[in-house]
Amino acid sequence: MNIFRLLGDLSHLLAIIILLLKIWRTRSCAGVSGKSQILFALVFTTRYLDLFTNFISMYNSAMKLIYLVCSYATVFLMYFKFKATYDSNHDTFRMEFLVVPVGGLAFLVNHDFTPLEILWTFSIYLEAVAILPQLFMISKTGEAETITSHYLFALGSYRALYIVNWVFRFYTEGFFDLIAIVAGCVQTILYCDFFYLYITKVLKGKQLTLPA
Amino acid sequence: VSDDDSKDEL
Repeated sequence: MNIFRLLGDLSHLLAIIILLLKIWRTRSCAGVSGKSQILFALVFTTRYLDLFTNFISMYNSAMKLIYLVCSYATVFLMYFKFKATYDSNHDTFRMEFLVVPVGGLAFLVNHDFTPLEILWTFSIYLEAVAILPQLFMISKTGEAETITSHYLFALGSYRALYIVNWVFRFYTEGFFDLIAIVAGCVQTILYCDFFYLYITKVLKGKQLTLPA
Repeated sequence: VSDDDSKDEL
């Protein structure tokens, strides 16, 4: 564990908590893409199958459990409890356009052709593009609530910090995982235009609006 | 190449 990975995990945890609290406290999931949340729940499910078979540390197991519980709780709140506030008209990105190619790629490009490894690879590839329905929804509505933009900033920062962690681990341990690194770079690049808008607008107290 | 070590990341 290094400080970059720890900060990355905390940023990820912060993002998940911000979103869950936003939906719970405002009793509304307006402006939030339910499809992205379903994809994130799928990412954690396929990545943490070894939760009970491969104990690494209390921290590792606790975080995996928290991520799983919070992501399913968010999906539950969005599609059941506060369903009336779910903006399905703007959340129209076709998930199958992501899941099918990612599933195929996981079969073709992986470290080891075993079920657990292919599912892990699938979760890595899927996580890289899971935010697309959310970014697509914001581009359709042309704006995002400030709290949602904080959520996205924390979520985007998490994988950016992981990239720094991978550079650090490469130089200190000689360790690298090309699949995770390439997918992590794609994932972070997808946030770039949002990061620009966040820093130039939200941090100046303005509403996050996309140029129409 | 990633040995089992890569699975210690979240």
